[in-house]
Amino acid sequence: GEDTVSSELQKPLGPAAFNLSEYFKQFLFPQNECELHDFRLSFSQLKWDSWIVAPHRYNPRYCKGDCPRAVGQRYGSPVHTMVQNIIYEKQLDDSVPRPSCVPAQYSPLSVLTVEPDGSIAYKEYEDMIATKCTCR
Amino acid sequence: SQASREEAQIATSAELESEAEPWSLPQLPGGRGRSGLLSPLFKVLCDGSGGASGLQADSGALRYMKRLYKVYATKEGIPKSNRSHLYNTVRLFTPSIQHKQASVDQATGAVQSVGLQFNLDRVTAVEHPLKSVLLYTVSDSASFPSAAQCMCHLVWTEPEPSSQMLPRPPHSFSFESQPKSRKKYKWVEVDVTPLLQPLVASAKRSIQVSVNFTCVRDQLQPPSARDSPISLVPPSLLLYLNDRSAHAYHGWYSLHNKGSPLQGPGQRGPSACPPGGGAARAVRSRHRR
Repeated sequence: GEDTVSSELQKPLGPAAFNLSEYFKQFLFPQNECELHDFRLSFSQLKWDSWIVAPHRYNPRYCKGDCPRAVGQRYGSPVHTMVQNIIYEKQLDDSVPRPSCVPAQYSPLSVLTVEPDGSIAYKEYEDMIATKCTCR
Repeated sequence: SQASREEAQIATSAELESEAEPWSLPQLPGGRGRSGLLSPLFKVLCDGSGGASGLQADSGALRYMKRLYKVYATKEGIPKSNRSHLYNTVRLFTPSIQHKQASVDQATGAVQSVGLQFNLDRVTAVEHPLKSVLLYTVSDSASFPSAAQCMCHLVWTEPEPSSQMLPRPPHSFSFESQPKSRKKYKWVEVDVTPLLQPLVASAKRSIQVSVNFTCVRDQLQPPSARDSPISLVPPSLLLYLNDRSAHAYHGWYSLHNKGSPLQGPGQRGPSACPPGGGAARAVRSRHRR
């Protein structure tokens, strides 16, 4: 990014609109990058608490944010992600989107439900809580 | 060993299952398709109507299953990592009562003969039965002796005679009643796995059984306790199952597989029952050394 910064510096500085420290901050601390977010859900909100007895609260989490251009190992992204990024940036094909921020790992969830016939089921389901995000 | 063969079968069938299972096909509740969480989720996504409605659960059964949930899962609802059992599904069925006779025998205490019918419609084809238990809820703990010698007589009564099945002889076995909880409610579990296994595994949708349950009091009890009759609610049926489908959690498989180099052909695999199996414990101690 050095040449980017130097070319920026050559531009005439508008006193009111340009704050150097703010400008540098966006490079040092990436904003809105792909990361895991909490989302606490209670089944009573969905009016499902009559048949989902436990857990009372469920935090499925979700992934949201921008995928940096050179993802590399920090996200555990495959090489394919970089190739897709290049196709997107070179606009080789409009239908190819930028890589997305999606869950990469999950943990299971135990659920206690009352079945329609009145019996009670304890079940353990795979992949119900996102624990890690990736770009791909 | 049997257990490791079973694990291999489960792993291959889980792979087959995931390939064959069309995720995108929603199946509505009420049919024999998916049970538990997925059908209602599909229903919500398909036609927007909320969740599954149905019969009320029995409060005693609900109390037991909430307690079981706390034992098996963390507050966040994640299955606890220290589990050592193979099943990822536990179903509790409350019976419909066919007939009931009760008489009190001074020597042996209350004798109750109860005809019960359990409707197992919710057990799906991918849920493999591992253990079956008759669960007695004793709400009046004062009248139930903490230690008693109990005798349970089970007589299977088939809903319709089927040519392949030979009439089953009555089964009776005795056990020391070990109420499971010190609190107001007690539960007595009677393991009927060997007796019920063929019926549940044969995908029978309805099981009828006549149960006689007698308890001989412990002589050390004060006379007053001995005289008061035992009040027993007809038992529920607890099925421990292993759901082999791709969306069920098989964490135990990876947990136990991590230890697989230790498990040579001569060693037993993980127990299908709750911890306490001697062999399972023996494997662990060797591992530590």
